[in-house]
Amino acid sequence: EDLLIDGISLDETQATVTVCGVPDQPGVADRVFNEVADAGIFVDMIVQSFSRRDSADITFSVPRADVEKSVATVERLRSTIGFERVTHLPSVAKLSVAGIGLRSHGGIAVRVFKALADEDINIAMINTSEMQINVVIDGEAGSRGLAALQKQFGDMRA
Amino acid sequence: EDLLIDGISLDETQATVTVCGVPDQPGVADRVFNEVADAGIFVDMIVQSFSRRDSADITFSVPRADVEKSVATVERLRSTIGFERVTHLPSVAKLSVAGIGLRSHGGIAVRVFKALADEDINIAMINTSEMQINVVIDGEAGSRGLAALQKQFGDMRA
Ligand SMILES: C[C@@H](O)[C@H](N)C(=O)O
Ligand SMILES: C[C@@H](O)[C@H](N)C(=O)O
Repeated sequence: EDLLIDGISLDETQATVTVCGVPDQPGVADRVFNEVADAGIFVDMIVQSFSRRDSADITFSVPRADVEKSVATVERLRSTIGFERVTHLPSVAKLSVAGIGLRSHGGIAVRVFKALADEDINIAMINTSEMQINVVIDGEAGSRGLAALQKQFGDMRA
Repeated sequence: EDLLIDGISLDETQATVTVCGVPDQPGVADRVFNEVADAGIFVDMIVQSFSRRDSADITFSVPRADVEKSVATVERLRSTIGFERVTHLPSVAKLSVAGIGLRSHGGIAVRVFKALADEDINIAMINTSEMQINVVIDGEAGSRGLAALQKQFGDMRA
């Protein structure tokens, strides 16, 4: 079948920061990420799933060494943009499945969720598009999660 | 500089569905997306940014023609997994910036947010990784958003 997986990888170098309850108005994402970029912090993933009653939560991932600085950087914006609070996960594991022909990747994503669920691993963050499926789980669960995915997709390696 | 953009694209075929307040426990994502897949619905993006007090919001995108069916499919799970509610946006525009060397894509994402903010376009959903930056905006704002991005990145086309 024309569904091939380029690779399954585990990234154990990151942390996540979530800005909860930012106003859901034009210019907010611009402001937050300009501030973080100006602080010299490298951002990998940015995820905003939804807004509730005019406010939204935005989560982004950074190298673990930069998590405190990231939280402090966002806190500086409290009076200008206003938000409920900033929370963070100092240590996460990011599992990525990248592939050729992931156009029907919906089928792949379901298998990723199933493999992790079968290991009783909780999914903290999901970020999928046609090129890559990313899930973030607890920092301690990385190798177990990777093994679960390798077992699930053993038949499909390119 | 080694930052090149493969392409900037506009997808005006999708809708989004958000399941709000699902229990943040292993197996929930597996359950939801198995149900949606069994209903024969093609899912493009899946985004979960954060969980608050043991519950999470998961947003996914589907072809516009399948949005009602998607909502009904998720509703069927109400008694088994439990969630607050299901909401949807029947018509969204997805803007994607894909590139070579997006490793330092943080800089690209900020420019995407700025370009849209300057047009007073609100960002409903964000989904970025090292291969692709996706933002979802109102279904009506697609061409205006695309034009803003093409102007912003005019200098960087591969
Ligand atoms: C929440 C944030 O994404 C906001 N909607 C913006 O456009 O910047
Ligand atoms: C919310 C959902 O992602 C849940 N945490 C799961 O692991 O399935």
